[in-house]
Amino acid sequence: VPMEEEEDDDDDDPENRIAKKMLLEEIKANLSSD
Amino acid sequence: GREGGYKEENERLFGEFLALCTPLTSDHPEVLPFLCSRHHKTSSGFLASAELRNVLSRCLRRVRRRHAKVYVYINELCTTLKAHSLRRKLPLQP
Repeated sequence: VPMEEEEDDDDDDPENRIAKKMLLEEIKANLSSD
Repeated sequence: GREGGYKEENERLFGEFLALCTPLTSDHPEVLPFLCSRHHKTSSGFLASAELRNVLSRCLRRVRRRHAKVYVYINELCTTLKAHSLRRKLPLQP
């Protein structure tokens, strides 16, 4: 069985992904309300 | 206490935070201008507060340590600034 690669959180931190999504949604909402 | 507050120090820390985050957010260059627009809308009292100085110092320290969470710290700062934004008071019509 091949060893699973350890996730490098430098690229793919779940908390970071959620925060990024929230920010981008807020930016989009702000743009559309202008 | 500091009579002038922490305005200048906070501006310096905010500039440092932006400089640190710029290369880390090159995949979404619209994020930092958004953070700046939040900063512009923040009340002057909060911009000169020790509370903001603490938040900025903490965010700077963390982003230096963990580049992978840069958006978490930007989001935290945005939320803090939003909570202290100037509210436009519309005059009530008689």
